[in-house]
Amino acid sequence: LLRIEGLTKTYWQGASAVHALDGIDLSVSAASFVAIMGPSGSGKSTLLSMMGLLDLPDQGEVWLSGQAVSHLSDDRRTLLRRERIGFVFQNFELIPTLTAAENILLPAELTKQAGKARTRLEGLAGLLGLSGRLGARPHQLSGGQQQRVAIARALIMNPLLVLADEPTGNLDSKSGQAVLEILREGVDLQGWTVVMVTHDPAAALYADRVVFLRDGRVVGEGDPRHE
Amino acid sequence: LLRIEGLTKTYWQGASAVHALDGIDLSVSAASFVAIMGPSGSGKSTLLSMMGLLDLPDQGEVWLSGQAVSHLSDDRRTLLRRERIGFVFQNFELIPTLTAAENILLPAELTKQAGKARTRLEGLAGLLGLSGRLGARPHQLSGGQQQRVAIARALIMNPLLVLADEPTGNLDSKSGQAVLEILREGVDLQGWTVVMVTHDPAAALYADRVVFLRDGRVVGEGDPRHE
Ligand SMILES: Nc1ncnc2c1ncn2[C@@H]1O[C@H](COP(=O)(O)OP(=O)(O)OP(=O)(O)O)[C@@H](O)[C@H]1O
Ligand SMILES: Nc1ncnc2c1ncn2[C@@H]1O[C@H](COP(=O)(O)OP(=O)(O)OP(=O)(O)O)[C@@H](O)[C@H]1O
Ligand SMILES: [Mg+2]
Ligand SMILES: [Mg+2]
Repeated sequence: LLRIEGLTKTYWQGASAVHALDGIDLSVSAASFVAIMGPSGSGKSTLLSMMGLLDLPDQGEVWLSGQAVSHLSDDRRTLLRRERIGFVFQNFELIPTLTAAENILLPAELTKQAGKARTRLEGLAGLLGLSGRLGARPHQLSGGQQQRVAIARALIMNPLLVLADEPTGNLDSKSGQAVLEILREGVDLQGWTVVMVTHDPAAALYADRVVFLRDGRVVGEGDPRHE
Repeated sequence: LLRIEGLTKTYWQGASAVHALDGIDLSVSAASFVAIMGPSGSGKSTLLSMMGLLDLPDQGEVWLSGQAVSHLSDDRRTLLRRERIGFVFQNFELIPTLTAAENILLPAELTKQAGKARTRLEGLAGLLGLSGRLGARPHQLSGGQQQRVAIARALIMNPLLVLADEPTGNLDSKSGQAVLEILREGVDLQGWTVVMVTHDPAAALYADRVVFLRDGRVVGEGDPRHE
């Protein structure tokens, strides 16, 4: 479903270069669950933003469902992203003036599919332990509640590709497990493709495959259950 | 060093009450390391903000070094906080227009002790793996790098009391261990008092004592190494 070849991204800090991605090749089959692990600063969030068409690489290409996508126009990338990709940001990125429910339904509003999403909202909120907090604004929610709102927003449109950047970092083990089970079930029952960045080896156990990053490169991979 | 009695805090969501803290009693000895754990939404961040004099309880009192502090004037609480407390926020709260170095030195600037802090900056940044990133602004840093900048800012003035809200949530195990070792050494060698909220049982192992919260109350406590 998702293929990446020769992906390179360099940021400039004054005169010095930060090689955030240094030639990444990666293939992700449809309906699979991949975990990405690696040290802080190794390029995980940058890689995920390339997969999510949020940012353009300096070199290399991203294919989504066989279509080369990383050099499409802004508008076309935005359209693709809204229709097919659910993105959970490392810093949640919730809109402070909207309630939890409005934040979650935002992708649906933007793609004119609000009706379908509203029917799913209650069930999804229930699974994530957010019932009763849907009317609150982000600053009125705990860190873990905000993280779960960000997760619900990524999942509300039953996306083809779910990209989750450390989705359980602020969650206790019980809420974290609930999230990982939702992702696993989405893959097994709904055919989602999930790519999850995580620092937690226990979270990686829910994936079919783990890819290890270091200094902007893939340095290894394996099956989390047969190491 | 720190004592809390009968602490209560209720937030209002329209007509319904959220009992964030529901009568908390807690004592923390000087030069000790306490971990606070509990489900998402159980009141950990709210409790920490009371301890840090960032917020006022509805009922109850907080004593710092024997002085009742929670009902002092805003100015007096701000002064105490700046002189004696280092606070690591769950969402980092870095100032986007300042560099990492400027963010870290901010407490020192505010208390006119910039000289002392500058001599400590390099060593602390080195321990936290931030050397070379000190000139970057927050949006140019990875999630874990931002978290480490927030930690450095809390520690730069060698504070009496360190309050850390999930300080390793965005860190890989190696960076996380470095942070926990810095906190442990601060307690053992510099006499810091550290209260750390965490979801990670491995992080709690560095503490002398774990306090468990649920629905705004203390429901248990223990020695993390002799459970
Ligand atoms: N300003 C506010 N207005 C309304 N409710 C609030 C406000 N701040 C916190 N709450 C609620 O108080 C409860 C406790 O919040 P708190 O942030 O202390 O939880 P927490 O234990 O830190 O959770 P987490 O592990 O998710 O960070 C939550 O239900 C939260 O939604
Ligand atoms: N806009 C930017 N300008 C300059 N450098 C950047 C920018 N964005 C990211 N970087 C740098 O690129 C490197 C990779 O960042 P990235 O956010 O992908 O790391 P990460 O693996 O997600 O780390 P973490 O586990 O801490 O979240 C880091 O060294 C970071 O400082
Ligand atoms: Mg990241
Ligand atoms: Mg919290």
